[in-house]
Amino acid sequence: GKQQRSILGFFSKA
Amino acid sequence: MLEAKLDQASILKKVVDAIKDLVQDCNFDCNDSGIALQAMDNSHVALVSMALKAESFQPYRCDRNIALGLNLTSLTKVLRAAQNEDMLTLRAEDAPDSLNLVFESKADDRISEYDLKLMDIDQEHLGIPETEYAATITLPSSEFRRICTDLMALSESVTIDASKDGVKFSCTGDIGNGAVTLRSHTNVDKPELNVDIELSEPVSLTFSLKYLVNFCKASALSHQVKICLSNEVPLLVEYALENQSHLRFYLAPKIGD
Repeated sequence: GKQQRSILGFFSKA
Repeated sequence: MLEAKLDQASILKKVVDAIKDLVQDCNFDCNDSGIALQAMDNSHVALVSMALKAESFQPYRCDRNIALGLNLTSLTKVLRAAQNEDMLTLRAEDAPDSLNLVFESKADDRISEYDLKLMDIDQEHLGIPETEYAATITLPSSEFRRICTDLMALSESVTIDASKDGVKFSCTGDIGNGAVTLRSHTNVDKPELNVDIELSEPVSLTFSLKYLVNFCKASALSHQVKICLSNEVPLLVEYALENQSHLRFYLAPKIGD
């Protein structure tokens, strides 16, 4: 099935 | 120091109510442009981004940057003492140990005052890239909440397909399937019921309904909600407030197969 991604995979630490 | 007065306590009550189940401890970052918050949920799947612009307060004063480290459960306890119609003033020193909240009734001369202890929160900020979304859908916030709660009765996940035919929210569960399709719709008498779909290319993404239902707690803030999608990037759910203040939620998609 589909896996839940982390928001950290898209937005980088500023 | 910070001094920020809201004409209606209900704005802050509703914002905190909408995010307190997603985020427990967070900084209210205050500077001369207003009060902002950015926080992830514990599982790092969703991100909350709030901006209460200085123009949403009258008066607003903040001489230097102040981070108010707040436990939202504690803040909720204090805000419960405010009536929706009360004027609410937030005050803090430059390096504060506590946040002073004053609630003033407009109808009578009742003034209540609370001091809430603050905490040091080491919070990492995430850079959110500017995104030209492939699909932007504006719809009544009550409709979005209804779709999410109805589909959650069947499944943990919803697939949102936006195409020239409209936007389809569909799910598959153990007991069966469900789908709701909306098309652009203009109601001249009641524009808050409008559905507007702007599309540059078709999008299909899957999201956890548990988070979406949680975001819908913000429905009390605004009649309309804007949801923005592009393939393979987090969903943006935005509740707009007056003076360009807003409450935004970002949700990472489910990807695979």
